[in-house]
Amino acid sequence: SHDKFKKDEL
Amino acid sequence: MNAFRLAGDMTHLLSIILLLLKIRATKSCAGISLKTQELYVIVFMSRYLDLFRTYYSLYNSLMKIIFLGTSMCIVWYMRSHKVVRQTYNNDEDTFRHFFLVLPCFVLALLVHRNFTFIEILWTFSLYLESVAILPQLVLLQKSSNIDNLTGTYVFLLGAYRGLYLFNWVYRFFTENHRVRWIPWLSGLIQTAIYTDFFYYYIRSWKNREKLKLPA
Repeated sequence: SHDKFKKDEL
Repeated sequence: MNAFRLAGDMTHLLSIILLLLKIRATKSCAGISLKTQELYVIVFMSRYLDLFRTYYSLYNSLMKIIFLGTSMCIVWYMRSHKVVRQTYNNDEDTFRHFFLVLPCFVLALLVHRNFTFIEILWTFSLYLESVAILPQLVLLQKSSNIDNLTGTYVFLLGAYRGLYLFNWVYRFFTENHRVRWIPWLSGLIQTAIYTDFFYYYIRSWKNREKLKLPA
């Protein structure tokens, strides 16, 4: 979800 | 991780290595904007605040530490290294941080996804990153002599977010169809700001001429 993108991108 | 994303990260990393190489090998930071470098420290500190709170992968944590460490190291060189700091274009690097930091912070307070401390700072970091290159571009416009390392550094730094745009398009179609306006629009604006620079950089490269930006 949204948080996943946030955590795995720099 | 897809190829666009990896290429983007590697381009970003390479740009930083190139800048550190220039500073260490030539003992000079001529043509580099301290304002932009300080903005990057603020960007990374506000975005990677969750570094020790949430763990995603070793790659991710390592890259965050590298970006934080190198950005602070570059600022240290430009401010405190006894030889390097004398090469800094103090008089030409006139852009005020304040005019970028404050509007970005206000915008993050107004336009965000969740009103939490971490989320606001994350949003602020994206807004600020999108305009952080402006002092550097202004400095380059004033410089009559842009060396190759500086030109290539800015080119790679601009290319990195452009590659992230492709990564987002790719992820949109392969992972989940959800619109993420804040990073997408920020990334788009960030890349668009470089358009002029890209044009002159590629033209000078093709014609084997020295890079010069019109004032």
